Amino acid sequence: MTTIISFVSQKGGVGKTTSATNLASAFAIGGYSVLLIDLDPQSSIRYSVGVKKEQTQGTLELLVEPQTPVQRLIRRTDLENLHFIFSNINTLQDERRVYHAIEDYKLLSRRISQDCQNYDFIILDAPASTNDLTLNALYASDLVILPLQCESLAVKSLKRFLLSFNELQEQVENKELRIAGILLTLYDKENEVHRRVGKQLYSALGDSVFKTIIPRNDSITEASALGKSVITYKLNSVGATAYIRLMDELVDKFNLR
Amino acid sequence: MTTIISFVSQKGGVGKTTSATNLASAFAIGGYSVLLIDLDPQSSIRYSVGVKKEQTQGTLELLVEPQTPVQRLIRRTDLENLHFIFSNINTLQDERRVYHAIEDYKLLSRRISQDCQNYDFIILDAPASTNDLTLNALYASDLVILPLQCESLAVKSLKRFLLSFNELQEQVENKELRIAGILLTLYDKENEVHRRVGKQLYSALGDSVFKTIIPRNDSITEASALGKSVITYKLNSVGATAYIRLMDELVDKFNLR
Ligand SMILES: Nc1ncnc2c1ncn2[C@@H]1O[C@H](COP(=O)(O)OP(=O)(O)OP(=O)(O)O)[C@@H](O)[C@H]1O
Ligand SMILES: Nc1ncnc2c1ncn2[C@@H]1O[C@H](COP(=O)(O)OP(=O)(O)OP(=O)(O)O)[C@@H](O)[C@H]1O
Ligand SMILES: [Mg+2]
Ligand SMILES: [Mg+2]
Repeated sequence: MTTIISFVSQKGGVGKTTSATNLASAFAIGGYSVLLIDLDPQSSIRYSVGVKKEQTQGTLELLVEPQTPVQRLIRRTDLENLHFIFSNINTLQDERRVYHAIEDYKLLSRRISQDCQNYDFIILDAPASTNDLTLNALYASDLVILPLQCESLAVKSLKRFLLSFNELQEQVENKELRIAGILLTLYDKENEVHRRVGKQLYSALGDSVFKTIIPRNDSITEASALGKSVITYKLNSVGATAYIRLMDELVDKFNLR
Repeated sequence: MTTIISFVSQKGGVGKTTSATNLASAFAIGGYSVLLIDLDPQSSIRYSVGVKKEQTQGTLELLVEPQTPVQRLIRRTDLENLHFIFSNINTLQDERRVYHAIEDYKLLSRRISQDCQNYDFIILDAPASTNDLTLNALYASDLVILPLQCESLAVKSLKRFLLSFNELQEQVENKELRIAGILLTLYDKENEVHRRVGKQLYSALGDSVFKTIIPRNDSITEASALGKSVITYKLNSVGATAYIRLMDELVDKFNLR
């Protein structure tokens, strides 16, 4: 049974890529088999999972060439149990082809269910947006995690996203889009605004906010400067420990063992 | 003579909105007349310039209803010399209508030149992307500022952006898209990665990086929590001073007096 988890947020720079990469790595070292798919044209993930050689095929073929088998797009990473589809949406032309193909919001879900049922987890990283690419990710997912920085622009953007989430829900047939929870990221306990906003979120939203908080942690910045996830860079760091705790909380909360 | 400046970056959360809002406010208190246009469906700017009353018309009409005069879309803010067009691209439907209209990359430029020539500066905030909305902003601009956080994912995303910038340049006729410079934002001098990346950028790119650096500054987070720009919140703060210095550097470098 494969569980598909996506990291979605219209707000930029809140830790979507960092969280997708590190949760995937945590599952992989925890013995689960994991496929990580980068849906963002920025293609940030390839810099965090140690993929050296320039790939040729990836997310572009996944979305615009339905005849190319998904197995051909899958790459290995520096972690045994972690496989990866790299984002190769490089030109404006590529982007336009993708946006044309994904007007069908069930596309990604169909492609994933074709060849990828042998993974325990599939993790999707989406770009900062609420467009059709995000709708595709939402429709394909069993659980949606919303990373949130405890700052007012991010909170306002989340409110707007949750409103459009209802609209997105109406657009899809016969499927309930499930938000697994809000994940507080880049949290600085010395920052008065972070402390205040964090408290407000827990009291207003209770269980829909994960108990695990991802603190702002220099090991994460250092790991990414070295082209690694913090899990493979420094397993005993505050950052890596937080993502392992998130994995445990997810497995318990949604009975994913 | 109106100068049009845009803040563009494919990377999310690097301070595009914060920089657009605060540079616009700095020009306004410096006595210039300024129009700030929010092109991001997230509509973050309305929370930073003290626009209380829910607007009805804005960026949506600017882009999809060419018969609506631009003057009708312009709102006042809490600063006398600062006017503003608010982003009201609210539903997925709205976004699709916008993306359809902006396949014409000259659209925004035409709309701005219709009614807005009485401003000294027009400042554009774009969403994190390289799509047609960004191309519209680039084509309409005299000067493009690229905010950059000194972290490896942002630097890699900038490199990718500069490659697609050349492609964007080829797509537009008879106009040279001019990058005014790279602006280092959210800079933390205690962070070893920031110091190293900053040094590398100055030695590799020299004058294309603004001498003014915007430090990470709690006054900026506090101001945004209060729905203000840091200029109107605390004019003598480190954050506000940095944006005033950026204004001076721009005026000198490009002779905008
Ligand atoms: N917990 C953390 N501690 C320190 N730095 C972090 C943390 N999480 C993320 N970062 C850094 O913050 C920046 C933004 O994170 P990231 O790129 O993962 O966000 P994103 O939401 O994927 O951004 P985008 O909107 O561009 O896709 C990156 O430079 C990343 O290395
Ligand atoms: N110099 C700074 N010091 C402290 N906080 C800052 C600074 N600049 C921006 N911020 C905060 O960092 C976050 C990201 O900034 P901002 O929203 O302006 O970036 P953006 O590039 O416009 O993001 P998006 O990609 O979502 O449009 C916001 O919460 C903002 O308040
Ligand atoms: Mg990302
Ligand atoms: Mg913004």
